[in-house]
Order: sequence, then structure tokens, then C-alpha cells
Amino acid sequence: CPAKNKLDFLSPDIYMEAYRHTAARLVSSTAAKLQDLTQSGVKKHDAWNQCTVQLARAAKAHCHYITVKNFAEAVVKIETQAGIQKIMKHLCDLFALHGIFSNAGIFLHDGYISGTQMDMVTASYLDLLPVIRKDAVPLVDAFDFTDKSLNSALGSYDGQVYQRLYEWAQKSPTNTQMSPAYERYLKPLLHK
Amino acid sequence: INPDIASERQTASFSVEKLMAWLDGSAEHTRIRRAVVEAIECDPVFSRENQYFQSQNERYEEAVKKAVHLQKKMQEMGWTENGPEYKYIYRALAGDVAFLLHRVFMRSISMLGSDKQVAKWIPLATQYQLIGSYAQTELGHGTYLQGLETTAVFDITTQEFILNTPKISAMKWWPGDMGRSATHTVAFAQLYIHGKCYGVHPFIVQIRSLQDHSLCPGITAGDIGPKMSFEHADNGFLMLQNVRIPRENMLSKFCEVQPDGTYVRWGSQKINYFTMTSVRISLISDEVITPVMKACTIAIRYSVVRRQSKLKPGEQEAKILDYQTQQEKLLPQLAAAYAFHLISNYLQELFDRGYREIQRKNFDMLPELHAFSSGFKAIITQYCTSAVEICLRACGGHGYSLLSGLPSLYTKILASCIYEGENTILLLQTARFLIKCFMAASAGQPVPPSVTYLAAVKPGK
Repeated sequence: CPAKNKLDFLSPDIYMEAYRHTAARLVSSTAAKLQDLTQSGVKKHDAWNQCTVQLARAAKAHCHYITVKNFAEAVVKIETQAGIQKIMKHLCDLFALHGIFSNAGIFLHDGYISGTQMDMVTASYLDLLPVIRKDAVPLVDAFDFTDKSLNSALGSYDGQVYQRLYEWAQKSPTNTQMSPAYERYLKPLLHK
Repeated sequence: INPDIASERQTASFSVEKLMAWLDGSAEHTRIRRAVVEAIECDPVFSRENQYFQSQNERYEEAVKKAVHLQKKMQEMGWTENGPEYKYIYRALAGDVAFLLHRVFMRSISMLGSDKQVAKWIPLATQYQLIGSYAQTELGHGTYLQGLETTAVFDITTQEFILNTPKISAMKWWPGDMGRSATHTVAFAQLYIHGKCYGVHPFIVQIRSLQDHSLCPGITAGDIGPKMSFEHADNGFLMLQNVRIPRENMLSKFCEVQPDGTYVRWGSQKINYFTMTSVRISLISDEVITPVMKACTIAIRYSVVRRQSKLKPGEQEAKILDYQTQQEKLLPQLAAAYAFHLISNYLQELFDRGYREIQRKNFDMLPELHAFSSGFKAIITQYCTSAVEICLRACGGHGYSLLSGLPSLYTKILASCIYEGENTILLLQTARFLIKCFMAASAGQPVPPSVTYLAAVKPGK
């Protein structure tokens, strides 16, 4: 991986190539294992079954790669306000670096990304968090869910969380309908 | 407005309205979407206010009431199934409406039925003169279609198919709308002619009387009982005992049994997967990405209101979103919501292109489309289910209350890892395609554009 410093890992070309390399490696190594097994006389369906965990992982790596690639390409095409392209670039970087950070093993496996480079990934990844944090609320506001659609005491637009939790709890049938438990069990217990 | 959240909005580095328009595709789409939301949310019949306090029966009844009312609403508003508003309706209703499988019933007839069958059944379904379901999964069999045990034997003397679920494991299990609503269903069964099996095919079967909704002869059906979520849906079971249906009820756009028992096919066997490919791609945006966007919205807004312990001694307790660990929980999920919103658009474009080719009887794209939709359905549902769980847990105890909205989002999205193909099986279907492409690329043969990167790998052996 040609990255020399942590900023290099904010380049889509760099992280896309890492994803592409890893996906290709997982597919080819699993294919090689399949071939080994069949050439050593194992029946095809048995060989397949012995590779399914790696096959599933290769498929995930492929889809993850395509998702990162598609995100990066979509960001380049953004023609609306410059601020949007910038924040989307941050999000794309975060998504990609989070994928490398939380699946470090498969990227380190053949040394394509070195330990030192993984430190750079971690640094860039964590640097992005406070940057995006500033725009976190506007980024979710853009999803444009009404309070009724969210139907959540915690997520309302006006942020009146505690009032709403209390209000809704009072509407609960556990508060509005008398429970026979008192007459049947509690009262006799308390007046024993 | 709570000042803690108001202040977050004053320092935005971009225009929220412009980002919204970009997400929607254009400002006009935003306008249409908002108009649909407004129309639905001001109608009390669609209110979800008491959702968290209702029993399963009450939820089902409400869902049916909404679905019926929605038809009137659509007429009133001039919305049509092909109009720009349609895709926003379901989002605005938050999925809390019956007859979802009725839509799949119609889609499968549109895709797999001949022109004559479409002309006969689709108007009836569109006007709700019947209610359809889509019965594929069996008690003992799921994604592996070839393993289905329901049988359809062609009786040449009466020009009918005789359908049976010969064992308890063959009983259809899970189809929505089946338990208490549907009058008809598309049922997948192994076709037998003169004792020879021709594989799984779709058949239209009437299961309840249009007069009094009683079960038809030979049909046993009912609700499968309590589930982790989907209280509003009557997921059902279906047993068939020598149920006879006319020859014309086998969907025959791509294959047919002629009166003399000859079986004719034009196109690949995989075409039966096509309905599922289409459903997988469409469910990604409605059933998976919208919920994860909601979960992020709830968790992030709560995290700028909730203050807990201090970052700097002597200062006010900090907003929990100011902690790196809280950012590291939530912000990658937010990035993923955007990433998958974009890939969902990409998949839809790929599907539309594939569908146009298939209508021209060119099936070349089918394998890639099937592999893509399988793999992405798996990875997106898996990623998003985990994301919603992280959002719920990031909200502490309040996240655990139904009133937060997060438990409902979580229990519902979890199902998406299982229905329309269990994720591991789908990933292996994608892997099968990748291995084939890798072998082809290694031999210098052409491969679809999405996997050309495999050609760059020098095979070790």
C-alpha cells in the first residue's frame, strides 16, 4: 500500500485499492483452496462445504469493496453546494476507514497494509470523528423524519426528551388501567 | 426547542435543505415526499400514537384498517401505483400496514405471468377484489428452492394441477397476509408431469371463499402465532390436500404445460428467482435503510441532549456525543446509512437495466443480478441490524424503553437478515458467482464489469 502518512489514507484511491486488493485476495485464496481440495481427490460438493466460511467472507469483502467504490464515485459527482460534497467526503472516508479499522486482520493478513500503516488508518479514522461530530445533528435532520414518523420519545426534533418520556409513560395502559393484582394479591398480602 | 439541540443546528457546515434534496434526488422529489407525509400524518386513521401499547390482535386490526383506508386515500389524493408519490407512501406509513405480500403477489404475477394472466389477475388484485399472498417458504425448507416439497401434479384428463403438501415439513409457513387475510396466493411447488419432475414453478391458488372468507376445500390455513416483531402482519401457514386448480393457473410467461402435457420453457430456470431478486432490492431501501436512518436520528439527537459526567473538572456535565467513544459508536453507523442509501440507488439502476434486458428475453445479466442482489441484501441487512443495535445500546437505559422507538426498529430490522433468503446462504450464492468469474478471468475470458478487478489477480496455481 503506497500510503506514507495518515493523510494519505484520506485519499479514496488509497483505501479503495486496499479494499480491492483484499477482496481479490480472499476470492483467489479461497479459489486456490477449492482447487487444492478437488485436485487432491475431495469431491466437489465436499470441497465447497469445507470452504463455505471463507467463501462467505470473500463475498462480504466483495460487496464491501463495491459499496466503498460506489460511495467514493458518488461523492465526486456531487454538484450541489460545496459544503455537501465536503461533508459527504468525510462520511465516505469514515465509512471506508471504519471498515479497515474494524476488520484490521484481513487487511494486515498478507502485509498489504503494514502495522505502521494500520496506525495511520487508526489516526485518520479517529481524527474524523470530531470533524463529523460537529455536523451530526444536521446530517440526521437531512433524513427529514417527522416526529410522528420516528415515533420516539428520545429522537424528537425539539429535543424535549425527558418531558416526552414522562408524558408517554403516563399514557401506558400499565398506568391507565387498574390491575386486578392489587385486589387479588397485594391487598391480602399487606393486610395479613 | 431544547437549547442543547438548537445550538447543534446553528453551526452546520452545509445546507440541510440542499442535502435533503440530494438524498431525495431533487428538490421536487423532496416536495412530493413531504406532501405525501403531510397527507398521511394529518389523517388520524394512520396515527401510530398508541402503537407501543397495543396487543398483537389490535396491531393486526389497525394494519388492515390502514391498508383499506389507504386505498381510499390514494384515490382521494390521485396517487397511483405508478405515480411519483407511491414510493413515499410506504416510508410515511413506517411499514405499519397490512397487505405487503399482496404487493409481492401482484409483482410475481406481473413478472412471471403471461400477458393473458396479467390481464386477468392484476386488475382484480389492484381493485382488491381479491387479496393475494406469496407462499414459497415451507416449515422445513427456506431459501433453497429446489428443496421445496409442495407438489403440483398435472392431471391431463381434467387439465388441472393437483397441489399437495405431502408432509408436515412441506407446509407453507411464514407468508404474510396468509394467516387471516388472503383469498388467493401464488404458491411455489415442484411440477410433475407423467411422473417426471420439472422443478419449482409458481401457481395461483384460491385459499378462501370470496363470499364468506371461509377456507376452500382441501385448504388448512391459520396464523403462526407470536413473533419477535411484525405484530401487525398475519404471517400464516398453509396446507394443501388434493387442491385442484386449472392448467391456466400456472404462471407461464417463461414456461408452460401444454394441454397434451408437453412442457415448454423459454429462458433459464433461474427466472423463478427473479421475483425474489426484485423483492430483495426493493426491501433494502424501505425495510433496512430507512430504519437505520431513523435509529441514527434518534440516537444522535438524544446524544446531544443527554449530559453525563464531566470532560473538564468544574464545567457542566458534557453532552454524551462529546465523548470520543460515543462518536465512535454512532458516527460510523451514520456514514453507513449514507453509503447504503447510495448503493441502494446503484442496485435499483442495475436492476432496471437487467429487467429491460430480460423483457427482451436476454437473460445474460441474470446471474450477476442474482449474485449482486443476494450479496448486498446480506451485507446491508447484517450491517444495518448491527447498527440499530449499537444505536439502541448507545442510548443507555432509555434506549431499552419501547417509547424510544429503538426496540421496535431493532426487532423488525433483525428479521431482514432472515427473510427473503437467509444471509449466509445468500453470501454463498454470491461467492459461487465470484468463484466462477475468478476462474473465467484467470482463463482470460470476459467477466461482468463489477468483477473485472478479479482479472488483475495472478492466480497462484
